[in-house]
Amino acid sequence: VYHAACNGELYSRPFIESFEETPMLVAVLTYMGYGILTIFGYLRDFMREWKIEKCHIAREREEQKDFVPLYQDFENFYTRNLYMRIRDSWNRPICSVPGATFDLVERHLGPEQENNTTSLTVLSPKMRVTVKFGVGMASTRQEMGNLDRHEELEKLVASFLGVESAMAFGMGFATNSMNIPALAGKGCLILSDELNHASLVLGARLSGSTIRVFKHNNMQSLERLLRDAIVHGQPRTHRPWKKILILVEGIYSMEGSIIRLPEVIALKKKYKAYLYLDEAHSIGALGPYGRGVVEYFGLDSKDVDVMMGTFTKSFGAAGGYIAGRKDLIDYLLTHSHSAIYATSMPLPVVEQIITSMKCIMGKDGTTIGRSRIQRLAENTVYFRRRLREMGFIIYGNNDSPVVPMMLYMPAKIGAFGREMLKRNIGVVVVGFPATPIIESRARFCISAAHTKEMLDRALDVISEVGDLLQLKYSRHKVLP
Amino acid sequence: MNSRGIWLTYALGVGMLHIVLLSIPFFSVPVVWTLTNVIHNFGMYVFMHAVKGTPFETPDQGKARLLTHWEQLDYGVQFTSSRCCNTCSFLCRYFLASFYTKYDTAHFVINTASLLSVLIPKLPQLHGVR
Amino acid sequence: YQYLLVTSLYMLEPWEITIFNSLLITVAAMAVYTGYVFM
Repeated sequence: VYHAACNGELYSRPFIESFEETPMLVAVLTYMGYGILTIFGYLRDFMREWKIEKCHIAREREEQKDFVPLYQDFENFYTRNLYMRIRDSWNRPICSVPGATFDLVERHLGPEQENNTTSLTVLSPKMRVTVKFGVGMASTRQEMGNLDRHEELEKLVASFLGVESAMAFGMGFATNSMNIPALAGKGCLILSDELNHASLVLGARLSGSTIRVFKHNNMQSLERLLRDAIVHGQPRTHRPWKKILILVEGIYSMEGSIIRLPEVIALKKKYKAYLYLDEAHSIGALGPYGRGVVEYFGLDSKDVDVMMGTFTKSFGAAGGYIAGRKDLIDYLLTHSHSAIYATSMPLPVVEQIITSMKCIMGKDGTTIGRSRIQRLAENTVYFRRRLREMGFIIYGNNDSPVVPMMLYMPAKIGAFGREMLKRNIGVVVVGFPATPIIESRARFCISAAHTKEMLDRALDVISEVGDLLQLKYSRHKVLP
Repeated sequence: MNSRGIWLTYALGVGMLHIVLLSIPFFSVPVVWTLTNVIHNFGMYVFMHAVKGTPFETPDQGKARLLTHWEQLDYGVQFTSSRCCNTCSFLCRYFLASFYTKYDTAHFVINTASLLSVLIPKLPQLHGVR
Repeated sequence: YQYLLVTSLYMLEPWEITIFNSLLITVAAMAVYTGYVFM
């Protein structure tokens, strides 16, 4: 079902997203598949219970039987009986630096599997910094762990995003889960998208605020919650909320969808709410200069109260940042859990981020960054269009560099991962309960480092495996 | 329980169970209907009202661990479409089984007992009652 | 291969696949026999 919202005043570019419905026959066969696996799961549990089959999982000793059970055995039913059968598709150690191609370790200690290795050239600045400062900080930002390179990085991030000030953290997940409790607390209301990342969910829960969930990327649902919140106030006392914080992500990596930011900003201005934007996947990947979803829609970054992002995806590093007004950052520097307890970001990682961010901004005197951003956008549109022409069901926005391709049946999750690996292509596959039961999928992450030849080879392999596994379900075949 | 195709799958599954039982040569039609009704109700009782928790880890810090599937349905909201459909399907099968067993007393008692065993736990008054 | 994928037998072990297939064949044979008798 295509959404093309180009109402003149809000969107500066076509906004096209598609979420084709699961074919009914495929849905029925998917439930049947899960039913068969569940029945055999119970059979296996029965055999383990009666010692017919050797049990490899942790369990209490006989003497401990009278205590409260340590292991919730039913809670691990899926892990034990479904995930274990195809977990080789997930636990695959990578033994090279991230890039367009990388090495995988063959599980059975077999020969290292060549994946046409061309790892990133590790630049010398990081080596120098590693020798000079070591690999860890061993202290927090508020004590000995605050170095000039950190401050330089934060100035660079602030100028990259076009805001007053920024603050960097050593871990992306912690950036959300440790700072949201510093921003909201009792008497506050958090409006969260239903498909938000676990770190946002954890941060919202830790804050003690009241949490209400709106449908994914659905502005009517968000406006209804805002209206209710303003009109009715807090439950029982009906006092007005101290503050209302809207939590959204720039790109939802599981859906491949892009937030409808112009509408969210319009709503937050109308109802005087605060906006927290998590750009984990969109920073460095969207917008003509890679400044994320704010630049992609041509909006003003001052309209977003709290800008958060990570350095993992597009900067080949780790950690996260929070950016916004200076008083916000000063407040977080003194009140954030991460600033007080967590060790600050290691210097080699800081160096890597500074190097790659300067490259993207063009401050290193080259146009590599700009051309990479352009290449990424072209690769994305090309890859998505070709997959759709082949007949696969692709979710999300045309411009999102994360491309979910639907697999549906549980057995096809494992089969797809294995068949692709046989042909030297690494893919990420995701199934229930991380996705709805009838929406298992594979996710492709497009990189600017991919050449057209690489993309074509990957597309040919995907088409071949798609024919083998019968994955070309789409009924809206796009004519080439 | 309200995702796409789940009710069609459920109907096909019950139909499949009935056909398998019909295929057993020495079962008569009334016996097959009563067996379909009893096996289905027993399976749904175990699945909906006996087993507690979720078969996978949920990020709700264990809130659902002590709730049965029926209590977790639609976050505990009563009289939703899923709940109503589920309850009506039991009643339909009960009427069909009574009809096809020609209201024979023995079958009627068995079917009625089986129906009550799955209908009583569905009452809103028994939500969370142990 | 499609049969294994659609019924998820692809994820089961060989002896489990054997159990499932023998059950399926038994039910199908009974259905055919009963159908024949009934007709």
